[in-house]
Amino acid sequence: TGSVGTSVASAEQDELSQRLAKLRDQI
Amino acid sequence: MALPAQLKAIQHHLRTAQEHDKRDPVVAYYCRLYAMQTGMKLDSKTPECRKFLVKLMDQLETMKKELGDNDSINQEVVGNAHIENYALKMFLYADNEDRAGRFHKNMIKSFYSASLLLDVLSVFGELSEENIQHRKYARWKATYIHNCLKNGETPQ
Repeated sequence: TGSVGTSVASAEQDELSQRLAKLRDQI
Repeated sequence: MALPAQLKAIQHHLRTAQEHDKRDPVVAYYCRLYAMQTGMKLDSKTPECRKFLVKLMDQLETMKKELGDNDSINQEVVGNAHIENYALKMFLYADNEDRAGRFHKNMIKSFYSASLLLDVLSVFGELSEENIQHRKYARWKATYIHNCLKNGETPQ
């Protein structure tokens, strides 16, 4: 469960970063 | 949604955003954008922080859709000028009251809000030296005058 939890967390972090970049028209 | 303790450093910027949702949605939008960026640096790992930041991102995307035709939102260089003008207007109001010897809650709040909005300016890039000084002075003045009034002393 530890590694699954970590990968979910980093996937969600990546998604947030992408949404932020898109919000600022930086992608 | 309650602000997780790890994100305490952005609570006043988020409150300033709420106060401006009706008064000046552009200010509200950039306060939330600053809170988002800062929040992601503070803690985007723990589940409650991630959940909070996802909700904040939802709000930002909705605001961007609602305000999309506003140049201050779709051209960040215009947004930068908007926030800087607003912050300096608040600073000058508080500074005039201070120089006139009129000390009250409103002017303290204006000094403090000006310092928060100068934080927000950093979403557009490095702050100028002048704005760094303004931010430091405004935050110091807000704290100093607040403490004087709390202790029944007259600020110098």
